Amino acid sequence: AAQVLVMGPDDFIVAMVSSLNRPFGSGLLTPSGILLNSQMLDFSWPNRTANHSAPSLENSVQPGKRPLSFLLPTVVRPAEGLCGTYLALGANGAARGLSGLTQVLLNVLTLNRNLSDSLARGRLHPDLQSNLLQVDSEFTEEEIEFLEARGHHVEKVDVLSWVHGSRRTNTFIIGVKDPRSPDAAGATIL
Amino acid sequence: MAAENEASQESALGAYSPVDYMSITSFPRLPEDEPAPAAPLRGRKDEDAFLGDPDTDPDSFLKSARLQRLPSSSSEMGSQDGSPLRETRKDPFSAAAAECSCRQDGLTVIVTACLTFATGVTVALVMQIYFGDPQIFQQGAVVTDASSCTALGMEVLSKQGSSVDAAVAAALCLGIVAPHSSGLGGGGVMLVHDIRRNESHLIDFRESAPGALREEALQRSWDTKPGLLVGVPGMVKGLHEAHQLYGRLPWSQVLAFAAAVAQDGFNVTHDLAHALAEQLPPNASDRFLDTFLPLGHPPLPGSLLRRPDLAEVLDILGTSGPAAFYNGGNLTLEMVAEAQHAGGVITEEDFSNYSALTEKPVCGVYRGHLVLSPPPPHTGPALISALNILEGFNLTSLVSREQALHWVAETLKIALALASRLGDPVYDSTITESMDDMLSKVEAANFRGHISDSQAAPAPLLPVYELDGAPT
Repeated sequence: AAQVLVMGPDDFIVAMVSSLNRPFGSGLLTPSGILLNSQMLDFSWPNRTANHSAPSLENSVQPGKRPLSFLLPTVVRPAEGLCGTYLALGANGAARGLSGLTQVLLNVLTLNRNLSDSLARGRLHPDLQSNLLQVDSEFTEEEIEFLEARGHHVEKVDVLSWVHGSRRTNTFIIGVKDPRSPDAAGATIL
Repeated sequence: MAAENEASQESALGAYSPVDYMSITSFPRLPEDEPAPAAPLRGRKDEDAFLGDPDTDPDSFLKSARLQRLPSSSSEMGSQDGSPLRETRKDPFSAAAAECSCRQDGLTVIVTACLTFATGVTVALVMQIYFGDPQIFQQGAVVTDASSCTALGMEVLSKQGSSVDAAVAAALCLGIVAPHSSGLGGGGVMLVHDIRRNESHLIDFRESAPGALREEALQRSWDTKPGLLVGVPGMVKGLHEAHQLYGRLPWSQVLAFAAAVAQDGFNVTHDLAHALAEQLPPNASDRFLDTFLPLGHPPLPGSLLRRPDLAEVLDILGTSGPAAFYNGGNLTLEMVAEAQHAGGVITEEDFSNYSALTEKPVCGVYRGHLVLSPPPPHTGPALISALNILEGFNLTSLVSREQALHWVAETLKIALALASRLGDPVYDSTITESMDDMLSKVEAANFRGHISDSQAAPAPLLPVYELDGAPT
């Protein structure tokens, strides 16, 4: 999925996530150069996956229906008043994106870390089908050992998801990319 | 003669002394039948000349002023027998007083004019602040998956485009620079929040299933017929809808920004180079290979790639709007033909029936903050449920990171299981009930009670349905 986050001088926050599903979508390219998506893969139907997980009736294929989506552009603002922290966040990586967003929000709003640090810290994701707890390369061996001691089956992977963000505190605004992404960029007007 | 001179000076000062206007106007009156002074009173010009004479000694000026004030300070005029001054019934300064009156009127006019002008200017400035375009370029930020698209978003902001203008241009740019992850043939979701009004809108342009798509067909041959996987693309209608609601620059201008990127070319990103080297679609067509591997092999990061074909499409969309994409024109026919040729069932009617949805996001309060996220079929409610569960743990900087990670892992297992129950609420009314449960703090406390501080749950607390079976 591709992410766009904007906090403009007009006091609007825009968070957008778009997708073609698989890389290059269906791989079908029209003569005009439009790549067609493969989004119907996000529906659920019996015997689709090797792990034979139960299909979701709520997410079954029906004409005109939109499939389940983990595209989660997220905005945070103070619950009361105007003063405080505003956030715009986006994530890729499907279900791993939900895990990533949760942990970034926790870092910023609970542990009071700055946005750059919050995006950079290691993240985990429980893969429910395999019952493995995936952790990214930022995790230390001590952390992995602790989790294993608690009964988690840990699998280390390079990257789980990219979470980008923008933060506004009163009139100070900053845009920050996930350091795991080689090409993303955040720019701020000072 | 001296008295005449003094009277002459007195009249001059009486009218124009800056010392005390009220004192001077209470000077003793001269008799009506007073003989005309040998030296005539100075005319206005003479007086001006006197006052304005740079050679006049300022000390003598002040001295004479003091002298003239002395009689007026006496309360008993008759006791001043030796005084040359006599009571009079006619104000010798009547002409001057009338002049003063005129001058008072003039002053009133001037003051009134100044106040009116100042009020007008103030009102105009206040209206400009609230209703006009910002005159000072304030702060802002743009983040995207590609630096060139971030720069484009910043450029749109610098040209007084709205935040949504910048987002639309940047999103179209990503469709050119990152074709492995998004594009005109895809879909997405945009969340727009107005800080001042505390209003949010979610524009959902997720792809929808073609009218003729059946589960059996997908079950049978989804992996051999890529055309079956194609949903009705929502990108163009969604971005256009967002622009209609919040755009400031003309639609054609916003699209022209992105068209220029496609026309002029861009540097291949590391991510695109990697995808072209290792994640090519199975049975990629010659057209695909010619477009993305023009030299016969994957491009290196940083090499220039141009997309004049997409520039032309964006020009058409800029001129004709989304109708060119959805209403049976050449673009629609091409997409339908391409998908059907690959086993798909999408039709022109599917395109013309498509509409982007504008709705309200779901929200939850987490530690004094309002968290806004997309409603089903997106999994925003599961995200808020995870936060609600975590809110009840004693998560502070004093708690060890390892303990916090354990709580987070257990919470996410529940949240992901909840997410697997979601789908399109238009087709299943129970999803709205599931969503309400997920947003409930009471339900979150119930889930939290099942999480052990020291042990991972041996089995999922909730039934888990299929989640993202295919890589995205």
